[in-house]
This record gives sequence, C-alpha cells and structure tokens, in this order.
Amino acid sequence: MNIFRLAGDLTHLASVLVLLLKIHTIKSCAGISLKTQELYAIVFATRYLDLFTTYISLYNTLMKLIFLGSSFSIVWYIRKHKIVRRSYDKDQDTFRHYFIVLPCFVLALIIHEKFTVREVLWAFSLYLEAVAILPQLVLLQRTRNIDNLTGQYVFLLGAYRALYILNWIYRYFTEPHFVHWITWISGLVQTLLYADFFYYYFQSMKNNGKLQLPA
Amino acid sequence: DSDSEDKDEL
Repeated sequence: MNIFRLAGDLTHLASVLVLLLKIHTIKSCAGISLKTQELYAIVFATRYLDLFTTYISLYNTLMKLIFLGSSFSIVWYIRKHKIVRRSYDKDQDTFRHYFIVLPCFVLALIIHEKFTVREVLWAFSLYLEAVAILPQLVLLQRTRNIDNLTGQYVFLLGAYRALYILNWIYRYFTEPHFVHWITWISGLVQTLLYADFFYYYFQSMKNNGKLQLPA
Repeated sequence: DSDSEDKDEL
C-alpha cells in the first residue's frame, strides 16, 4: 500500500459517500445519472466477486463491502425510494448504457490476463469502469449546469483515478514484476474522459459561478 | 507474468 493508492481509495470512498449522503439528506437525485450508478454497481459486482473466496486484507474486504453496499443502495434510492425517485429525470438520462456494457464484455473476452471466468469478469469490470461515467457526463451536458454536490462527485471520481495512475507509476518502479497493462490503459482512458470536465470545473471555480458546460 | 493472486487493488 502506498500513499497514492490510499489517497485514491479514500477519494473514491468519499465520492460514493458524498453522493449517498446527498441523496439521503435532501431526498433528491436531481442531476444524477441512474445509468452511471447502475454501471458502477455492475463494475463492483463483477470485480469484487472474489470477496468471499480470496482474503487479501481486512482493509480490502471492508472497502469492497462499503463500495458494493453504497453503489447498490444509491441505485435502490433512485429506483425505489418513493420520494427520491420523483426527482429522477429519466427522459434526460437516456444514454443507452447497454451499448457500452456489451462492447466492454466482448473486449474482455478478447483481451484479458487469463481466460478464466474471474479474469474475464475482472477485465470487463475495468473496461466498464473506464466508461461508466459517460451517462453522467452526457446528463451534465444536457442539464447544462449542475449543483455543487454532483460536481464534487464527478471531481472526486476523477481525482481517485488520477491518484491511482500515480500509484501504478510508483508500483511499477518499486515492484519488479508489477505489470498490469489492462488496468493501466483502462485507468488512463477513464482519467482522460474526466479531463474536459476538470477543465470546465476549474474554470467555474475561478469565476466561482454555477458550472456552465458548453452545449 | 503477473498471477491473478496479486490483484490486491480495489
């Protein structure tokens, strides 16, 4: 464990807890893409299924349980909670996320570390995580401006992946055989997807107005 | 090659 990875995990944890807290306290999910939340639930379900078979550390197990629990409860809130679900604008959140699930699955069948169920699902979860934010970014473009909590959520998610890139660089130089091209490339693609959001996010911080994304 | 056991990252 290195500081970049710990900071990355804590930032990731903060992003989901900030979102869950927002939805729970103000009983609203305005501006949040249910599609992105469902994709993240699939990412965690397919990546953490080894939770019950391989024990790595208490930290690892605890974090996996928290991520699984929070992502599925966010999906539950938006789909099922009688008050929260009313604030979900499904006619804006129209990104056909099956169009990204299938290509990621096909890609995982082609590119993986080993052709086993666990490895293919692991690669699938990495490809899916890289593009899971797309419905949320599309929704942000549509709704033009966003409230601060949604901005913070996307910002923390981007920061978590950027910190992970530092972690991979650190591990590459400190651990001889630590090579995970699949993780590195999908992680890099994911961070690049956030790049333009970061640009507008910092612009809005500068003139500290509402975050206006270009049409 | 990196065996699948060293998937210690979240």
